[in-house]
Amino acid sequence: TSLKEKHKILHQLLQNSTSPVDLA
Amino acid sequence: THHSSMSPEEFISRIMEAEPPEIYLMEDLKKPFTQASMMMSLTNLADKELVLMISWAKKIPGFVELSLADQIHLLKCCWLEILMLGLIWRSVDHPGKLIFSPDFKLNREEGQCVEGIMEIFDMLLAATSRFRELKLQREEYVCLKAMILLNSNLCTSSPQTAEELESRNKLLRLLDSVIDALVWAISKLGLSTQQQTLRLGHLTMLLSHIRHVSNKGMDHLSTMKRKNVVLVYDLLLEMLDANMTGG
Repeated sequence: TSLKEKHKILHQLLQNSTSPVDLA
Repeated sequence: THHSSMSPEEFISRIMEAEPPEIYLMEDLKKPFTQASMMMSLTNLADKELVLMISWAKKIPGFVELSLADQIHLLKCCWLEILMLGLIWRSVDHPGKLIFSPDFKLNREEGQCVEGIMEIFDMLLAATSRFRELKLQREEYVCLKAMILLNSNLCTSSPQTAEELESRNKLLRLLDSVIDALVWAISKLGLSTQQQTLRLGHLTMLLSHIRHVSNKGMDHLSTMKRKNVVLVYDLLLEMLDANMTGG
């Protein structure tokens, strides 16, 4: 859990299927 | 298709397709730069590139099969090396210049306005010259970039649980595929067997230089942040803090 909390954006981008270009 | 059953040619073609698109800074650069304006442009570009880097990593065959913890660790360990290798690749045909993006190109001397950055620029330019001498090919470049990602955390973590061990084994098999792909790319260049072996050695030895420059760059960015020269935010902050606290 701490790893996920520490790297919220990274974690979200790795799990998200949405195009990172949209997120940027 | 699973990466273990792909031919090296197929593997390379997949990592070539994973290459991120060209990225633009999209800022009106006011020259001459100040220390703050140059650092701001550099970090803004890095932040944009990082988002695309995550997407790139996910497209490397086998990467998303690793545990999420491994994916995070690998990316946080190597992000600046990956950015630097990309910079070197873009700059390889432009001696004396660093092509951060098509709309953000710097001469060595422009580094003078940021305290401590000239040394890093010089190391990057030296690495670029070496890759120019070796006539680095695109296929080799994409393999080296994947190798940086997959090798970045290999010697700083040891698996404890069965799940960690499984992910570690997957990682090692994946590295085998990338090495096979690089060997195949080199074999296409029409060199003798001995020259191929030497080229493999020379290319992989350059990775230790990139790791060294990346460590210097990380220290530099941390210092700039601490001195409030530049505001670091979003994904870049997460990666930098991770590096400062996580070692």
